Amino acid sequence: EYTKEKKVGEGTYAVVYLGTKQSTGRQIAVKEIKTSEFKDGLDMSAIREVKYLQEIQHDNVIELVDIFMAYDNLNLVLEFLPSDLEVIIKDRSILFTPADIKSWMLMTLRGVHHCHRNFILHRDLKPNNLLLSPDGVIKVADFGLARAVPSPHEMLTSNVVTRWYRAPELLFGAKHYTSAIDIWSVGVIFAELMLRIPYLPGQNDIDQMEVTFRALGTPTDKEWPEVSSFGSYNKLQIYPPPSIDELRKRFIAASENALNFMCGMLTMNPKKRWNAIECLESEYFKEMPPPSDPSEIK
Amino acid sequence: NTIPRFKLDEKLYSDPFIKDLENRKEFVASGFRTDYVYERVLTEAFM
Amino acid sequence: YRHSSQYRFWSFSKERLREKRVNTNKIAADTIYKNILDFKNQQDLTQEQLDVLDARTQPLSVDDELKLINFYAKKVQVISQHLNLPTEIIATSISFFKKFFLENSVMQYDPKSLVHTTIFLACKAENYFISVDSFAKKAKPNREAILKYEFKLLESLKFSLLIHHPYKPLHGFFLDIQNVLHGKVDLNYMGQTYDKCKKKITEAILTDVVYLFTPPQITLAILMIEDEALITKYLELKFSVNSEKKNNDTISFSTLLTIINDCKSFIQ
Repeated sequence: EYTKEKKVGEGTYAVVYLGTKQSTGRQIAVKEIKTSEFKDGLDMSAIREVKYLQEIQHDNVIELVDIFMAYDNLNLVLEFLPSDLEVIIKDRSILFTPADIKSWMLMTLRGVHHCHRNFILHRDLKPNNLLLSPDGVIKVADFGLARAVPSPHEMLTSNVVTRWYRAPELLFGAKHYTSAIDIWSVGVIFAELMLRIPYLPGQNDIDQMEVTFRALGTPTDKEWPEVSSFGSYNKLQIYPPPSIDELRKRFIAASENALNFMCGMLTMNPKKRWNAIECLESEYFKEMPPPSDPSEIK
Repeated sequence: NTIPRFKLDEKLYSDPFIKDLENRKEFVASGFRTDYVYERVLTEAFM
Repeated sequence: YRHSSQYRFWSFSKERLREKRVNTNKIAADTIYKNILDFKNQQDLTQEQLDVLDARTQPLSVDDELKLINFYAKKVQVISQHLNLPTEIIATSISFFKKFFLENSVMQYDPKSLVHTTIFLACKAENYFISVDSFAKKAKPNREAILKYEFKLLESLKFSLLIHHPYKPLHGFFLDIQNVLHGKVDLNYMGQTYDKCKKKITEAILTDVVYLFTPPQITLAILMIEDEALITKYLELKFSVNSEKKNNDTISFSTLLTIINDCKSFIQ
């Protein structure tokens, strides 16, 4: 039923091919999960992708078309998504407007909201995991680090999310974090879309804290109770949070609502950080310009 | 559709287990929220 | 819930469930008959040997299979409890094991060789990762034995690894009962009820109730077994409140009560 015509990528645990679903002629991507290499059987990333994509059907989340075994390999048949936001941000020949950015943010947040209302944390949101369909629709992809919202007493690893998009509570080593970590990542992606360069590019985990707090201010117990109880807090350089003017200067093209929207997602205290619904219902999406029609975006 | 299908009123619940977690330093600092816990188990109940 | 793989792939009527088991058994039996026929054709057996062969090689009946499967499902529970796994992971292990033998016959796969594989995959699926070596150390069989059927298990599960168990609904109803019967329930009593029901859920998931009813229905049935008066009062109040706004998404109280009582008698 499925062909593998062209190899388009190779990761640690999978090889990705372009192919066709024979019965419909639909272009698809086949993620062939390598199995022999892993001494513990099926790789955890593959298990997570299978587990969560099976449960999620949403226009802004990559569709798992089928799964099959072949020659002792597990094959995930996924919808074909030719591009991603990282490509768009980096390619200077592509010009995009605030309306385009608004459209991408709306679709991203709808996909993230759907994961969160199904109590699934994505835990690796970044521009190259936000894929684009041929008609310009954003699809959240790569659930290799996803997990279900834990039971209250469960301990979680803080070593998740690609560094530049990692929320401050993760940088501090938090073990009881919530879906707020995904919202932080979306906030950093928004900033990067406006700047067209990475917003918080730390060289390493320590530098990531430095870069984050220099840009957005070092959190204190005042606005984030108990933040000083984190082990790594005492070694921190204390930076003041940026004034609204400084932010205006940094994000010249952003409207007041856009800045407010960004600050809501980049709120240091995870408990006060906006959740997906607050983001979707924010003034930013109600003010002009309306979000572009995805199929109209060049 | 963001309209919740049920009312969640934290004041009405006495859940010693969750209440205890809510006051622990590492939970407060991590951004732990009791309303998220209640929403999760109530959704699973009413699903 | 209707979008979940649990509803889409693993919800059956009693008739359909029986049909699946008969079908799985028949496929295995046919294979056995065919293998024996081939065996007979390759050997020149005396009539006496043929008679012994026919007498001894009767395939298991569906009910024989079910007894074996339930026996080993109980072992999965005991071994995973022995490994000190969290309640929900024990439940997932049992669910994986039972589903495997809905799709495959014990005459094709020795249930003993699936016990540890189901626990191992359940740990991975629930993000409770134990390396196969440390698992093998704790749980006896060697790593090859544990990994041998991992793929086959995943395929038989139709790649559905997210399972909704009745435990979270129990916590949810524990809260909502306080809301609906506000001030009329004793919290200590509720706490004891909660603990008893949690244990009963772990027993109930060894039965077919998980295929016939949804997790919240199982929870309400178990709560009903524990304290019929309390739960009936709770549901009456809850649904009577809703009855003013008669619209299509209001669950009909009498329908729900019928389902819960069906579930209750099934579990009992």
